[in-house]
Amino acid sequence: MNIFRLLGDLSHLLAIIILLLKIWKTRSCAGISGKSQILFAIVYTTRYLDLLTTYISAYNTFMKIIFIATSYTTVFLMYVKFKATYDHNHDTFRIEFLILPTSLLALLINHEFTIIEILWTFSIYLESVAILPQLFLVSKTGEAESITSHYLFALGCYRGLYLLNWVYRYYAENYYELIAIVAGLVQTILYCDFFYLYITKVLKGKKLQLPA
Amino acid sequence: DQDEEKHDEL
Repeated sequence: MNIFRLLGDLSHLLAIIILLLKIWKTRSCAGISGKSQILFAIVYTTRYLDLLTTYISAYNTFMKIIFIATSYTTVFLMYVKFKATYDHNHDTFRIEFLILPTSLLALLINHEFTIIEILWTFSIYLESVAILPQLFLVSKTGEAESITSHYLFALGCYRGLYLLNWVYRYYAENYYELIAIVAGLVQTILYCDFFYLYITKVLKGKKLQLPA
Repeated sequence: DQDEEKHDEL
């Protein structure tokens, strides 16, 4: 465990807490893409199947359970409890366009042709694009509430920090994991445009509004 | 081993 990895995990946790608090306090999930949240639930379910087979550490087990549990909680809040506030008219990204190609890619490019390994690889590929429905929703409505922007920023920082973790591990431990590095790079690049808007607008107290 | 290290990442 190095500092980048720890900060990455904490930033990920922070993103989830911000999102859950936003939904709970405002009793509304307006502006949040349920499709992205479903994709994240799929990502954590398929990635953390190793909870059943491999024990790493108490920290590892705890975080994995938290990520799985909170992703299902978010989906439940959006599709059941606060269903009436869900922005389904704008949340129209077709998730099969992400699930099918990433499944295929996981079958083709993986380290080992076993179920658990293919599901792990699929989860890495899917995670790298899972935010697209959310970014699509923001671009469709042309704006995002500040709290949604903070959520997206924390979530983007998480993968960015994981990249630094990979750079560190490469130099310090001579260890690298190419699939995770490339997917993490793609994921971070997808956030770049958003990061730019966040820094130039939201941090200066303005609402995130896309240029018309 | 490699496999264990990989599953340590979240």
